[in-house]
Amino acid sequence: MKLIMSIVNGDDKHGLTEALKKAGFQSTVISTTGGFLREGNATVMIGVEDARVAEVLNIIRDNCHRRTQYVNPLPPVMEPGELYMPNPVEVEVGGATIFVVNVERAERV
Amino acid sequence: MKLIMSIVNGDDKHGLTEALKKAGFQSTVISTTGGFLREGNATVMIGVEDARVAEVLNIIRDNCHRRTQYVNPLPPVMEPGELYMPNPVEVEVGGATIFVVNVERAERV
Amino acid sequence: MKLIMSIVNGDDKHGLTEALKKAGFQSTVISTTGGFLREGNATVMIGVEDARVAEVLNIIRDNCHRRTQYVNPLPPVMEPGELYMPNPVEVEVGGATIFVVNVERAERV
Ligand SMILES: Nc1ncnc2c1ncn2[C@@H]1O[C@@H]2COP(=O)(O)O[C@H]3[C@@H](O)[C@H](n4cnc5c(N)ncnc54)O[C@@H]3COP(=O)(O)O[C@H]2[C@H]1O
Ligand SMILES: Nc1ncnc2c1ncn2[C@@H]1O[C@@H]2COP(=O)(O)O[C@H]3[C@@H](O)[C@H](n4cnc5c(N)ncnc54)O[C@@H]3COP(=O)(O)O[C@H]2[C@H]1O
Ligand SMILES: Nc1ncnc2c1ncn2[C@@H]1O[C@@H]2COP(=O)(O)O[C@H]3[C@@H](O)[C@H](n4cnc5c(N)ncnc54)O[C@@H]3COP(=O)(O)O[C@H]2[C@H]1O
Repeated sequence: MKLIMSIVNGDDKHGLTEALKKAGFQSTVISTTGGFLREGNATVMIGVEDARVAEVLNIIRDNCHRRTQYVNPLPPVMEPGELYMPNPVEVEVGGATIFVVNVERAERV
Repeated sequence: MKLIMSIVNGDDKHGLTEALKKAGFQSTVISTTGGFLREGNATVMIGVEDARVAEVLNIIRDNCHRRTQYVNPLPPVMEPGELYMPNPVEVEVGGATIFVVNVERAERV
Repeated sequence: MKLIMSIVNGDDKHGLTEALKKAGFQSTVISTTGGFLREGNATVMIGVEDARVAEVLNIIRDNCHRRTQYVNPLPPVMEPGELYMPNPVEVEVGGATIFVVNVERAERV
């Protein structure tokens, strides 16, 4: 058994959980925040037998499209008098960052 | 050391963390959402020495009762003109879905 | 690759993610609740190559200061007629509780 933690763009979470459901996978969604943009995103947690991990990764690939957007990163904590000249950064958002972790033991009670 | 991720019904989270506290276990609660019902539930995270994993699993069993309820699953994303005839589904809720993960290294700073 | 789950005081989360960013580490923040105080805290999730785990742990140590505060733990579920005499407890908060978990496979799609 593996636990897949997939950090995805908030806009993609419903599409992803719907696609997982159709393929017979259960999932749990955690509302999370990105360390850089400090915007809301989502971490989708999927417990799945080892043999079906590749299938879940394909569903994530199909449902989480990477795209570019321009943003001003939030100002860092500043010393008084420092001027913050936001330099819009082109960031790629969407897509998914996926961590697959081994499950020693899984139970349903 | 193991990290126990236990997804439980939102109504059971206080009872569970209270029972864990009484038995000397620390825990952290994450508000989560089920992939199917899209209702709020809770994921209780418990870091515990290997030798006491079974004790924690017993506490989860005792505090998370499985019960049935009738629900209309949320309408899926639909094509225009499609009619959605919700078919109430009898689902079992409550209970707990538990993933036990190995901790390579634990620290308190 | 390791996934570091670091439960920190809510007041320390921005300082920590900022320091991680400056050192070139990405992170994701989960709003969580402590099982004992039932106050909001934060779980910072950091996926990092094995070779840089120690560096991340140092950054957490530097940015999460342990301090003492007096609190009344929330009343437990009580029988009718029982009197709750809150006994202020001196608890140490701040600091960080860190679990390092092995990642079998990491992907970006
Ligand atoms: N210092 C920097 N300079 C310039 N651009 C930067 C940057 N740090 C991040 N970015 C860009 O901003 C996007 C959003 O990052 P954020 O940290 O808000 O949101 C992240 C974070 O919540 C999570 N994430 C990614 N890698 C992670 C890791 N190793 N550990 C934990 N969370 C991670 O996935 C979300 C999306 O990451 P993704 O890499 O696709 O997309 C990132 C990346 O393209
Ligand atoms: N396609 C489907 N058709 C008919 N009934 C369905 C269904 N998918 C789920 N159900 C039923 O609905 C209940 C709630 O599912 P939900 O996804 O909202 O909430 C789930 C989800 O958040 C989590 N969960 C369960 N298995 C998981 C897994 N393998 N990975 C991640 N999260 C899981 O635990 C919660 C409770 O799960 P539990 O199995 O006890 O209870 C499930 C199950 O009895
Ligand atoms: N039964 C008890 N009697 C007296 N004092 C008690 C107590 N249980 C906890 N405390 C104290 O209260 C602080 C806050 O605990 P809380 O559970 O709200 O918030 C915790 C919890 O969310 C998390 N945590 C700590 N150990 C954990 C574990 N093994 N598993 C999961 N989460 C853990 O880290 C937060 C901070 O923990 P930390 O140990 O630094 O700080 C703890 C501890 O000093």
